[in-house]
Formats: sequence, C-alpha cells, structure tokens
Amino acid sequence: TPVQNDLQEYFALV
Amino acid sequence: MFEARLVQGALLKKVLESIKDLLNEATWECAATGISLQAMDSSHVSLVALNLRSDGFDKYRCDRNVSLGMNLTNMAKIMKCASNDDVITIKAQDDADTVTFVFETPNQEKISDYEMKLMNLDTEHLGIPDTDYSCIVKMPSVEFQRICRDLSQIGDSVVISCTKEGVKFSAAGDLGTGNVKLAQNANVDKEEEAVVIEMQEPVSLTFACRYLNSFTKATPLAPQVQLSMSSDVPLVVEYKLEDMGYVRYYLAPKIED
Repeated sequence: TPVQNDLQEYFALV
Repeated sequence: MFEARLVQGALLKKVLESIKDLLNEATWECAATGISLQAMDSSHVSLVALNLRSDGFDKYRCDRNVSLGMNLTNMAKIMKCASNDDVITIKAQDDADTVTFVFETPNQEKISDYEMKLMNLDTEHLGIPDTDYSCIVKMPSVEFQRICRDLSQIGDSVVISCTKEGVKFSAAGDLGTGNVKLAQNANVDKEEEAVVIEMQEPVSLTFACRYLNSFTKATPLAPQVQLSMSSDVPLVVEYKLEDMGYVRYYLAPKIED
C-alpha cells in the first residue's frame, strides 16, 4: 500500500 | 492602516469556505500588491496558497505590510453574518491586535461591524520552486468535484493517470474498483466545459481522497480547475479567481513504502 508523503520532503522551509 | 473593500463580498465568503476545512488558523499577509496566504494543514501533507490582488478590490489601501493571524473557524462564524449580496470591508490599524469586518447591504440601509481578535502565529513559509509540469489538465471544476466524491466511496486513494488522449481517475477498495476516464475535449460550446490536456510525458500519481475532497470546496470559485502533475512531486490544484487571483492547493503524492 502506498504511504502518504510529507510536503516538506519537496519544499524547503524559507 | 489597512482597508480592503469588496463589493462582491460573497467571493470572500467562498474563499474562506475553500480553506477552512484544511486550516484551523492562518496568517493573511496584506501588502500594497494584495492579500496572500500560505499555510500547511496540520499533518503537513497539503498546502494552501492563495492570492487576492489589490486591483481586484473596489477600494484597497495598505500603508505598510500587515500580518493578520486569524482563527479561521472564528472568521467563518463572522463571515456567516454577512449576506451573499453584502459589500465586505476588512480593516486593521498598523500593529493592531484586532481586525474589523464591515458588512453593508447594497442599499446601505444596514451596516454591521464585527471586531475579531488577531493571533500571533508562527508561520512556516515554504519555498515552492517553479516547476515545468509533465501534465497539465484543465477541466470543469464541478466534474472534478463529482469524480473525487464518487471515487472516495470506493477507496481512500485516487490514482490520476494522464496521457495525451485523456485523464483517468481510479480507486480501489474492499468493495471493488472504480475508474473514470475523461477524454480531451476542447470543441465544446462553452469554454468552461472543456477538458484540455497539455502533456510533455505521461504521469500516474496516487493521492489521498480526503484532501482532494477538501480542495473541491473551492468549486464555487471557478468554473474550471487546473491539475498540474509531474512524477514524484506534489500535485497542484488551482482555481483561478476572475480578475482577482487564485486559490492553489499542493498535495504530496502517496509513495510506495
């Protein structure tokens, strides 16, 4: 089953 | 001093309805160019980014940038006090700890004002890189809403597969499976009924139904929705506000464990 990824894996905190 | 007046006050009510499912609180950043908001949901899976340009307001004054941190549940309670045909004005003093909402009936015979306490919120601002997406699908927003609603009855996730022929939405669960295919169809009488696909390369991505359904709360804002997808990057679901700006949602894909 696919698991939900986190947005912060893709976008850097600025 | 910040003051923004919107004759079409219903638009502001709809904007709030489109975000309050995902966000309990958020900071409205007010600047001379307009009002913007960026916030992640509490689980850090999705992000809302919206922009209301100053020239879309009937009157707009922003002497210096102000950040208005609001509890959106409370803001929604106040917005419910405005009728759909009311003119809405948002006002705040520089460094104020309250914001005032003024609702005027079109004939000016009833004027209500509500003052709401502001919050100091720690905002985590994310830098979203410009991306050339592999597939961009434009489709009727009510169709997208319908598909998300229907497929969420079948499973928790929707697989969106896009080729240049069309876009397919699929769900699977204990009861079985469901697939909805939409063909590209630009030759329609009304522009808002078109399904248009711009494809560089095919993509297939899995997303949680729950979030897609929350995004479709923005359906009353725009007749069309735009889905931007590339492999292994968040989906962008965009509703354009006519002459005003946009509401965008970003959703991280589900990935194989």
